[in-house]
Amino acid sequence: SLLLVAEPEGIFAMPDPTVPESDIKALTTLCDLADRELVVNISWAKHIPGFPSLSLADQMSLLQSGWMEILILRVVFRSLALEDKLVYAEDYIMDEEQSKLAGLLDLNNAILQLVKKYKTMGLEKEEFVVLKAIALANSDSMQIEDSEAVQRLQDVLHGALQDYEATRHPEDPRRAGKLIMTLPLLRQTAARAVQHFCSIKQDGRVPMHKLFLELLEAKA
Amino acid sequence: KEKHKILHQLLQNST
Repeated sequence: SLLLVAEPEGIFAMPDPTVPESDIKALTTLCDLADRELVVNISWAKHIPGFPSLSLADQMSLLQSGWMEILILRVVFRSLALEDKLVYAEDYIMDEEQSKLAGLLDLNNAILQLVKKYKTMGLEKEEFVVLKAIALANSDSMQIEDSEAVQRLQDVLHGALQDYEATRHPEDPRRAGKLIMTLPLLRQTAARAVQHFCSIKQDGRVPMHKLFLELLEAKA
Repeated sequence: KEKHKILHQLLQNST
C-alpha cells in the first residue's frame, strides 16, 4: 500500500515543437525526460519503507547502481497497454520508425522484450511497484557499507511480493518467483541503455543535464 | 562522494 501511494504521477516530455524532427532532437528529449524522471525517482526511493533508514552512502550506492533499471521498468509498465510502442512519457510514444530515427531500434526492441514478458504474465500495478523497489534494493552495488541492512530491505520487499501473490494469486504459487526471474533481463537491458547513452555522451552532440550526467558517470 | 553532489543533495532534501 505504501508503495502504491508513493508511485509518482505521469510525466510529460514536451518536445520542442519549433525544432524539426531528428535523431538529436529525439535523444535530447529523452535525456531531458530522464533527468526529470531521475529527480522524481529519488524522491520516490525515499518513500520505500526501510530505504531512508539506510546510511546516506548506501542510499546513494543503490541509486547509482539501479537508476536505469527503475527508469526502464517505468517505461515498460506504461507501455503494457500498447502494441510494439514504448511510452517514454504520456506525450512521447516511440514506435519502430521513431526508434530507428533516434538510433534506438536495438535498445527499444530489448525493452519491448520486457514489455512482452510482463504482458504475457498480466503484470499488475501492485506487482510493478514492488518489483521496482526490489530492483533498487537488489542493484548489487559493490560499494555497500552495511550489507545486512540492505539484505533486510530486500527481505521486506520480497516478503511483500510473496504475501501479495499468496493472497491474490493462490492459483499460481510460483508467480512471485516468475516475476523475480524477469529481473536479469531488466539488468541486461539497463546495462545496454547505459552503454548506449555513455557513447552518446562521448559524442557530445546531445545536451545532457547534470543529474543524468552524474549518474551516467557513476556507471562509467 | 564529491563527484555525486546532486544525488547527495536530492537525498538530503526532506521531500
